[in-house]
Order: sequence, then C-alpha cells, then structure tokens
Amino acid sequence: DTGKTLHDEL
Amino acid sequence: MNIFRLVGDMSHLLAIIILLMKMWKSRSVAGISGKSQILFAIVFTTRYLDLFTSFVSIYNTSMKVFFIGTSYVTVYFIYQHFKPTYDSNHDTFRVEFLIVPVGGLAFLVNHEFSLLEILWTFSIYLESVAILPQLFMVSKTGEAESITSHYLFALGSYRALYLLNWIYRYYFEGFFDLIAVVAGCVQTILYCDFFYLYITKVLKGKKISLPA
Repeated sequence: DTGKTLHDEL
Repeated sequence: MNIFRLVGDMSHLLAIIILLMKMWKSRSVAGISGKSQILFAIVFTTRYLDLFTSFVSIYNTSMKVFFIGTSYVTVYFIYQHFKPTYDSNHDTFRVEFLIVPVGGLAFLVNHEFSLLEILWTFSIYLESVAILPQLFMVSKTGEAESITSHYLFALGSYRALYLLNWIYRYYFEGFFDLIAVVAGCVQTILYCDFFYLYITKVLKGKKISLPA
C-alpha cells in the first residue's frame, strides 16, 4: 500500500 | 461509471446551472443562503485538492474544475455583484456549529491520517450538512421560489442517486467507502422533508410556503 487513497468519484 | 453516478453528476451540474441562471436572469440572490454557498465552496476546495496529485479522467478533472469555479462565482454573486438583493437578515444559521464538529470528526474518523485525506474527509462530512443554512432560511422565511425549489431538488437528488451508485458498486465492483456512504445517507435524509414538500406542492404548480 502506497498509503495514498484514490477517490475516483466527485 | 454507472448510470446512477452519471445521472447523479448531471443532477449536480443541473442544480448549479439552475442556481446561476436564477441569479443572473433575475439579477437577484433573494432566498439563497450565502452561508450554504460558502460552505459548498469550502467543500469543493478541500475535496478537489487531489487535482494536483492524481488524475482520474478528463471527465473527472473538468467536473472538479467546474464545481470549484462556479462555487466561487456563486459566492461572488451573493456577496458582491448582487449584494443589495441578498437577504442576510434571514441567513442567520451559525455555521461554526457545523464547521467545528465536522472538522473534529474528520480528524478522528478518516481512512488515513494525512493532510489531503483529512481534508477530503472534512469535505465529505461538511457537504452532508452544508445545505442546512439554506433549509433553515427557507423555514425561517416560510417560503421558497419555485426556481429555488428546483435547485434544491436537483441538488438533493444528486446524493440520493450516489447512494444507488454505491449499492451498484458494492455488488458489481466490490467498492465500499463507509465514510462516503454514511455521510451520503445523512445528506439525503436532510432533504427528505423538502422532497416531500417538492412533490406535494411544487410539482402541482404551487410554491412552497410553510405555515407561520
């Protein structure tokens, strides 16, 4: 886990 | 991208366009809560800081830029351009009662303890309650113009459609974001009373007016 959360929604 | 999310986004877009058109055509911001609009500007600014760190799609980026940009235009209209028509006497909701607890909660309950992630969480929590000053204003004045009602309906529908999107994504993609889902439920519940009035009154050609 890179520790970065990707939020793909608006 | 599923249909619920797309229609939800379009509904959100439509809400913003309705609001801007209402202000521009009538040359007035009467009945609109500047405080809610400031909260939305804060919501978009804190959520979309990832514009600088990650790229999802051209669609995603353009919507984010549009939402941030129009939120500032809206605030500018209310507090500068159409200021004489702004009904500040009825826009008296104490926003610190929202911002402080929401900030504290974002600090305590988040996916990851990092600056961007805490700000994202803050924006999700804040969005869920950002409409309260507007709903408070409607209940205080006891009425809302039809156009303001259409705006509120489109804005409320957007998160309700996102709830369907999350159900879809849970079953078909295994995607589940507890923070977004809980906040989305809270947000949608806050609109329920308004949805009822909208369906029983505005759709029948009457404007919303509450008993004094």
